[in-house]
Amino acid sequence: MNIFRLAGDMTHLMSILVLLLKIYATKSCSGISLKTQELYALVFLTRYLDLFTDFISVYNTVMKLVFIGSSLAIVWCMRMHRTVKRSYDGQLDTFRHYFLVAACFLSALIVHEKFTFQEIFWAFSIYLEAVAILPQLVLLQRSGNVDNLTGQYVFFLGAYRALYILNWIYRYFTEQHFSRWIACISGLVQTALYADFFYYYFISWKNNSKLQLPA
Amino acid sequence: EAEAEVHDEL
Repeated sequence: MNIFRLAGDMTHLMSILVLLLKIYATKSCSGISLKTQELYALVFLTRYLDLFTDFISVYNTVMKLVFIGSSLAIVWCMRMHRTVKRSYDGQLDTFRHYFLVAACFLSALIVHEKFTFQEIFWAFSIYLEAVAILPQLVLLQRSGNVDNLTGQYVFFLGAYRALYILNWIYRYFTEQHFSRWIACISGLVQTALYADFFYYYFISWKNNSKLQLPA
Repeated sequence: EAEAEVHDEL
């Protein structure tokens, strides 16, 4: 474990806490893409298949349970909770995310570390996480003004993978045979997808104005 | 046969 990875995990946790705060405090999920939440639940479920077979550390296991539990709770809440689901922007959240799932699964069948059930699903989860934010970014562009908590949620979600890139650079220089090309390249693509969001988020922070994504 | 290393990252 290094400071970059710990910071990355804490930033990721922060993004989830901000999202939970928004939904529970405002009893609303307006501006949140249910499809992105479903993709993230799938990412965690397919990435942590080794939850009960490989014990790394208490921290690792606890964080995996937190990520799986919170993502499923958010999907459940947006689908089933009487008050929350009424505020879901279903007519704006129309990204065809099943194509993302299919494309990522096909890619995982072609590019993976080892042709085993667990490794293919791990690669699938890495590719899917890289594109999982797309429905959310599309929804933000369509829904015009973005409320603070939603903006912070997306910001922390993007920042965590950028910190992971620093972690991979650090591990590359400090560990002999460290090679995580699948995660590294996918992480670069994932962070690049946030580039324009980060730009508008910075502008809104600098001018102390409402976050506006151009349509 | 390089055994697939355990993924120690989240």
